[in-house]
Amino acid sequence: NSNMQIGQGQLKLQYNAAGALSLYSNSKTQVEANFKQKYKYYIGQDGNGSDPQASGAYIFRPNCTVPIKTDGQVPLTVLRGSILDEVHQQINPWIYQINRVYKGKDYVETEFIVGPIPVDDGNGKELSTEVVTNMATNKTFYTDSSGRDFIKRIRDYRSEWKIEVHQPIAGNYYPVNLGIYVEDGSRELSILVDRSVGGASIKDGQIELMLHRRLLHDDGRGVAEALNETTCFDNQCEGLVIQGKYYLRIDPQGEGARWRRTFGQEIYSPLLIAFAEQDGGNWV
Amino acid sequence: LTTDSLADALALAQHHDAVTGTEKQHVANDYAKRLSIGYTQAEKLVSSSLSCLSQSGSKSHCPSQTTNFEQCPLLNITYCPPSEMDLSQGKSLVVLVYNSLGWKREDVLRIPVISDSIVVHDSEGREVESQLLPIANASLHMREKHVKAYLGMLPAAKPKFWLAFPVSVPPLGFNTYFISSGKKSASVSLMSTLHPSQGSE
Repeated sequence: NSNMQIGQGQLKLQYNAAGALSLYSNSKTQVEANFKQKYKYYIGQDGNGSDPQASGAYIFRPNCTVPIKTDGQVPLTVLRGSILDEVHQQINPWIYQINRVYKGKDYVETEFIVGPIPVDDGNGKELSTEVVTNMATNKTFYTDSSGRDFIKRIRDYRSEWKIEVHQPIAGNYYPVNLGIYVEDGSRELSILVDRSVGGASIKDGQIELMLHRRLLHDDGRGVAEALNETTCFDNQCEGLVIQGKYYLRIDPQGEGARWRRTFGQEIYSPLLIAFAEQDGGNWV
Repeated sequence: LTTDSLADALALAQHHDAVTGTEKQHVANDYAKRLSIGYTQAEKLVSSSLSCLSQSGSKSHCPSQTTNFEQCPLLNITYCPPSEMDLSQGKSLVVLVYNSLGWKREDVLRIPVISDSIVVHDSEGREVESQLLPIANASLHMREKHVKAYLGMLPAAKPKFWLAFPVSVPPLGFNTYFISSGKKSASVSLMSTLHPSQGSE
């Protein structure tokens, strides 16, 4: 019935009694932030009824949002050791998450295993993970452009023309190839990704990333098939399971850029590991 | 040995449909197959290069060196045959870590292993701190399904732990580490399952 803390070094994560991530703190940078990590999915528009545009490979057209509630339901498996701590959570039958905090590192690593996305209810789904803080970010967030400079994005606004937003979610989604960040004048919340995803800040202090999509209708823009990939085992096919990581860090204002550039490069060029066998203890 | 197949596969994958994921599924499968063929060919070239780089003494014999370095492209599904070998017969596993960036890097490696009695040494014979983490059932489940589909059968040995240990690698260089059977030098992670209470928030 009390809070639980993980992290052997300067970075600590706190989970509350309901099993939800609640606090991020770094004793070196003196950064402390209330913090939540959640999942939700958007039901893909099917192209029937008043809106003929279906959600598909080219088009993100959410019909409605379904939060995936976990508080007080998901047991946490915690592994603690001298090098890293990790927290495992089976969020629901098709979402598994591991949070890792390394002793000598200043970021949180989140590994996600998502799928097969169930579609037996007839609904295509587009799954997003959310990080929610209390930062006052004034509708503004930054996304990279193919790994180049981060560009300022403002919700429901374009700098070069007057936009009338009819799609409050999709109209504010941007490609994320390296990362996305928000700032509130005193802190920066940065998330770096290991693959290209869609991302947005739909509310102040919040960042969301779309991790996986499985849709049942063609969007009519050229590909001529639904985005519904399957993998087959023993002649039985099921929706694709994806596995990846994202990395999160909160810095004092102005100090996040260096990490986004250097660590971003390390994600893109991971250490190459090769193995060989050797008899006895004759060190090469 | 060349990287021509990898170059071809990467060139094809620059198509706008490949970049954005708007290709048909059978085309995506073709891209994946070509990338896999390219990677497999390049891996042989890299293995040969690493063998030369890591050879102590004269480099003049390099083309004839036979140290066979393998990679583990299926680590994402917890499948790594070289690291899943039985170390109890006095053999050790050489782990070569190459850094392609121009600055020194310190990172934590994770590889699947079978035994819980393991010790890691660096290239000068000093013991390196290491940690064993039980492999999650979700990861093992994914491994079993994919490996069975990939090999047509399941390998006899099944890894039980991730072995995590810190590595330090110079800019554009490499370092080697040695994993052998030991007297439980790697610390096993303390594992606990917590059942959150409802409504306390």
